[in-house]
Amino acid sequence: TNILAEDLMDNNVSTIKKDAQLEDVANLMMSEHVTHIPVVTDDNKLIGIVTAWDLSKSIAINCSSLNQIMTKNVITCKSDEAIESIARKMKESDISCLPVVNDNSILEGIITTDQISHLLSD
Amino acid sequence: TNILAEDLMDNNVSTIKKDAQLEDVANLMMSEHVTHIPVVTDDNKLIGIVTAWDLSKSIAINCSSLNQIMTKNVITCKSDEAIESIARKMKESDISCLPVVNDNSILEGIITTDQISHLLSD
Ligand SMILES: C[S@@+](CC[C@H](N)C(=O)[O-])C[C@H]1O[C@@H](n2cnc3c(N)ncnc32)[C@H](O)[C@@H]1O
Ligand SMILES: C[S@@+](CC[C@H](N)C(=O)[O-])C[C@H]1O[C@@H](n2cnc3c(N)ncnc32)[C@H](O)[C@@H]1O
Repeated sequence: TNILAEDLMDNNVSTIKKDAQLEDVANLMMSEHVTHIPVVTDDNKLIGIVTAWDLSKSIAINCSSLNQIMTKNVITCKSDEAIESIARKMKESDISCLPVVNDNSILEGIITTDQISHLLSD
Repeated sequence: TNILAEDLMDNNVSTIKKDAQLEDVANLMMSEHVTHIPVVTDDNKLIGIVTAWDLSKSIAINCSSLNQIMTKNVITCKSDEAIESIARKMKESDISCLPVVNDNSILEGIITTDQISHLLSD
C-alpha cells in the first residue's frame, strides 16, 4: 500500500503525566475507550507509555506506582513511515501500538493494530 | 484474501473459569503475554471474556469481582469465516479480539487485531 502513519494515525491522543495515579490512568482508559496511553511532559514530549496490560500487571504484582509499571523505552515511528514498516515493528516487539513522534520526540499521534486491522474489513 | 479464521487463529488459547480471582486473570495475562482471556466451563464452552481493559476497569471502579467485570455477550466467529468479515465485526464493535467457536459454543481458538495487522508487515 501507499499508506503512511499520518494517513491512519489518531492525532487526538489521550495522554497522562508521570505523576498520575493508577486510578487516573484507568479512568482515562474508560472515558476514552483506549488501551494505550502515552506518558508525556508538559510540552508534550514522549517519556513513556502505559497500557491496560501494565495496569493488569499492577494487579498481578500488587504495585500502585505508575513509575514502576510504565514502559520508558518506547518504540515509536515517524508520520511519514509506511504502515508495512509499522506493522513489522509491532510484530517484532509483540506490541499493539506505536506513538508517532517528530524528531524532537514531541507526540504527534498514535497507531494501533486495531487501525491497521480495520484496513482489511470489507 | 482467501484467508480464513482457522488459517490465522491461535488454537492454544489461555482460558479461565468464572470462579477465578482477578489476580489469577492478571497472572495468566503476564505469563502468557496476552490481553484477552475467554471464560469457559469445564467442557470448554465459552461463557464470557475478560480483557486487560476489564482489569483496568476494576481499578477505575474499585471492584474485585470477575463476574462483574467480565463481558458475557461475546461476539464470536466460526473457523471457516473470512478474515475480512472478522476485521469488520471487530471494527463495528470496537473490540480487538474474537473467540473462534463451533456450533456448540465450544472454544476452538482466538483471533486478534494483532494477528490481522501482522499480515501487512513486510
Ligand atoms: C510486550 S506487550 C504484550 C501485550 C500486548 N501485545 C500489548 O501490546 O499490550 C506489553 C508491554 O508492551 C509495552 N508497550 C506497548 N506499546 C509499546 C511501545 N510502543 N513501545 C514500547 N513498549 C510498549 C507496554 O507498556 C507493556 O508493558
Ligand atoms: C469496547 S472494548 C474497548 C477497548 C479495546 N478496543 C478492547 O478490545 O479491549 C473493551 C470491552 O470489550 C469487551 N470485549 C472484548 N472482546 C470482545 C468480544 N469478542 N465480544 C464481546 N465483548 C468483547 C471487553 O470485555 C471489554 O469490556
